[in-house]
Amino acid sequence: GTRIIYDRKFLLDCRSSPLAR
Amino acid sequence: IRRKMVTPAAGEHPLQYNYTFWYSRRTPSRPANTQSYEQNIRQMGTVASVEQFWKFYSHLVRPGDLTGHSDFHLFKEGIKPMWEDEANKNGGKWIIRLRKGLASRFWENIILAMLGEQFMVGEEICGVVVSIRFQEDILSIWNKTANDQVTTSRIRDTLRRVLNLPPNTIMEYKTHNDSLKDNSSFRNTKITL
Repeated sequence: GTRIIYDRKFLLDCRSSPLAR
Repeated sequence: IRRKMVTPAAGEHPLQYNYTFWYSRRTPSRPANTQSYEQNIRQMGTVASVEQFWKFYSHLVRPGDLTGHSDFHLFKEGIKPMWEDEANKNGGKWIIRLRKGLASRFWENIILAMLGEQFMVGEEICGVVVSIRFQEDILSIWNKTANDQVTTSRIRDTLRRVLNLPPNTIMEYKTHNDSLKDNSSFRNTKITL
């Protein structure tokens, strides 16, 4: 199967999403 | 106990695995036998997406601000952060000793690497731990198969990269079987430079 890979920058960018608050 | 299944909500970015946060704290005078360890470990919450992770993590105390003998654990859902768990019993961990003041930054970096599937070792990663102690703090990453050298070397090399460790950093590996035998997490490790 495929693996869900995220790099550090993407993960850090998600932190400011309204969904993450 | 039945728990509500945790799933990503609409618009969220799913993680490859769900992860559960645990917290443990020990009174130094009390012996660290299995029973007292199990009694002192507390499940805090499970996350299934990047956004759920940040929501949870942002409300946690930073490990560097914890006092005394305490640990944060982030493990794949269904794996207890105990040597005896089915997923851990043939496993072991890499240990990195940190001088005081570094724990919060390194903890965040190792978590992001695990959640983002940066280790490329299939199903091998079980979880990560930050252990706050009096003289130093300790970061560990647990994997399923201690005698799989290809896997353990790849984890070590990925750790060096994602934590940006200086080349002379001492890396120590300890099997959970050895930890069970000497009832200690961080003594008598195998040291690699």
